[in-house]
Amino acid sequence: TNTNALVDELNRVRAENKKLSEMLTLMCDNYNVLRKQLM
Amino acid sequence: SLDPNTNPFDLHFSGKLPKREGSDSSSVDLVKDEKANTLQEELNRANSENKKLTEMLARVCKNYYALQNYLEELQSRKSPENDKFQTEQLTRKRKQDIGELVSSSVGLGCGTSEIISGDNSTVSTSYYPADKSDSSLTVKDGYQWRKYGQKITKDNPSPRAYFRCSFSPSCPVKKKVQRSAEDPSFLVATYVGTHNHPGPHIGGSRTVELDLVQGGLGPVEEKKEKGSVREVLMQQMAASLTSDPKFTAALAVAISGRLIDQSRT
Repeated sequence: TNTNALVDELNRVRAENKKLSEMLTLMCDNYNVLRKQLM
Repeated sequence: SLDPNTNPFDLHFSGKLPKREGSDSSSVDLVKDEKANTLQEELNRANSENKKLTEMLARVCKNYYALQNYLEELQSRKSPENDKFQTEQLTRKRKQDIGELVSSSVGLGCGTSEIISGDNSTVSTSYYPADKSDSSLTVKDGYQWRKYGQKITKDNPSPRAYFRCSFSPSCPVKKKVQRSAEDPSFLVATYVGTHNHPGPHIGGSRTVELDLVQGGLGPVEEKKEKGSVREVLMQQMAASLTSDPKFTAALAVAISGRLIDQSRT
């Protein structure tokens, strides 16, 4: 049971990390677009 | 009980030993414990990565909005139309009879509205009851907004906050929020334009701009809040690739962590 709970939690955190990475990519892209506009 | 006749090189010696009761179950437990430990370590690692990513994202968001504010300021200086609009709004606001407007609805989360149709866009003004001590200039009107500026001028010392719809640039709506000069217990929100996406869900959604502008993202535990922030951010992002060594390096670290993580599983 403990192992199953750990696996579930791990999957949840990994999925969250994946989303965060994607968002970070997009945010960086957007940031760079703004920077280019200013240059 | 040592037996001098025991051959230590006998490969089958272990098989001759008396079997202990429950040895199978204890070995299974041992394997389970090891697996649990491995999982726990992996979970700790993922959590730490999650924390780093969250911090990094908050930092990028903060930089992004700072830059955006700066850019908006530059653009507003260059745009005489914007100045004209602001002057018109100030004149208009002074003429309004606030008592009449407030008496019709002083509900929680609902603003009283007045709509003026212009040549190109619709201008509406809404009043929201707000605590005098609240200096956030945030009104809950159901839509999600991005704050792009705040200013105080000599002729109008009350701070004004400028927002645009989170669906910008596809949605052109902008709003200005300021405490009412006539009655400081109300915030006045002036909206320009009409939303071109589904309507507000009053009380159901939350404004996001303060999380990003002021405090970064909330703690990891606040899953619901983070979820909504993410959704908005995902909607806001435009897909375009540019190069910036500082951020790409940070990103590479984050993504390589993910790749290593995936390759392990």
